[in-house]
Amino acid sequence: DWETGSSDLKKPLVPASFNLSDYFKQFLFPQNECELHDFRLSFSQLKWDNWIVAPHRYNPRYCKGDCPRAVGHRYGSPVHTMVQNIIYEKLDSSVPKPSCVPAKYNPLSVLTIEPDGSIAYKEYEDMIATKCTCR
Amino acid sequence: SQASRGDAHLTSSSELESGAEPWSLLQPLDGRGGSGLLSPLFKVLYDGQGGAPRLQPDSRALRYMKRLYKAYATKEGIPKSNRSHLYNTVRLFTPCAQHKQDSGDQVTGALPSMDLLFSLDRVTAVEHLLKSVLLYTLNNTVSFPSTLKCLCNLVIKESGFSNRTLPRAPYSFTFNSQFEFRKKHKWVEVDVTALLQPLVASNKRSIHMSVDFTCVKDQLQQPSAQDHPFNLTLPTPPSLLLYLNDTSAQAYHRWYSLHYKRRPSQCPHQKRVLSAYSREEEASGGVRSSRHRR
Repeated sequence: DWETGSSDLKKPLVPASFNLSDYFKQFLFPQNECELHDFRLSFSQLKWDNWIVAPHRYNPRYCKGDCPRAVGHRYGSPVHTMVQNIIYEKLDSSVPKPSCVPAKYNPLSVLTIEPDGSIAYKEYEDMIATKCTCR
Repeated sequence: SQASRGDAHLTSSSELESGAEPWSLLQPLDGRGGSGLLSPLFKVLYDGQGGAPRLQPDSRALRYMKRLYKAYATKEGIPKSNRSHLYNTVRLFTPCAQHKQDSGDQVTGALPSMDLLFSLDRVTAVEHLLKSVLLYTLNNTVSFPSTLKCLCNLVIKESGFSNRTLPRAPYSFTFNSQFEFRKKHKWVEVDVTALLQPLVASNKRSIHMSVDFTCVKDQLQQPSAQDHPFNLTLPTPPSLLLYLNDTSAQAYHRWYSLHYKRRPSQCPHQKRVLSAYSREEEASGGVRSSRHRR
């Protein structure tokens, strides 16, 4: 085998233009990984500024991106997430891959004019995403 | 389950017969049309329209509430964490009807009494009253000595209370509520919590009251030449401010978020942790108090 092996050895292992770090990156950090994104809106865009007096700008943020295959503890994901990924990859691709969704939120204070002309200051739970997870 | 879906189908068909908008069936069933943001959000999702047309509020009231908003929330709208009180809702009502009963008496300092009717339709069954005040706006046309001490007399005009604990109206309630009009203040708050608590708790939909108060100059003040019987006539009827704790799931419960970083609903095993935590807290609390005793 030495002869056949030795001829193989003469072939370059990787194409000259190949970049090793890019090669490993595809395993460690998937492209467009699951993470938090901003979306700044003003209530006048929704034509709600006639009844929502404050805040003027609202950034509810959202989660978007691919979930790594071996998601582990990085996103605070339960083991179930990896099980679901294995089912998707090995057994039945009609079972969806884990999704990138919000895991934690901040509240929002809103000042509104009510239909009867009274004014209300209210604090709502879970109105601004602050952390993403894969589930 | 089939049964509940069947029920839901029944209510939706009966509701539709009554001409209700389909989107309104998505309302949280808190006994009254969903408060605040939810119903307009459902409406937008359903037919793309924003909030219903609204009556325009009083500009002074709106200025007060914007000032309150700046005190309670950041520019991004996040509630400031340096607040200790439990209310997550503040509602300001301007009287839907008012008229002056008499012109008052400048000698005794009695101010003209006002007959006021407030509609509380927007207060939902899940909002519990923690504090309420009558808010007087002072504008610079009001001239009076720098400090006045006042006694407030409130008369609730009519009955119609749903629970027996309240006396038949009209029932009068004389406050010893001492408060001071000071030149530099734009607003004066008269605390009426004790009076309104039972009314709001009994889901009263409107409150009819007459308010008058008698003011005397602050005795500590040295009499000076330009002092003369003051003519304090308040140009505008007061607004009613209700500080409420909204107990619904959508409302932000500050004390809850401070205690437990994550709510049990997000991770069921948390319940065991929570109960262990609370047992441990009681235990340590017990130890602490016994240590105090020692």
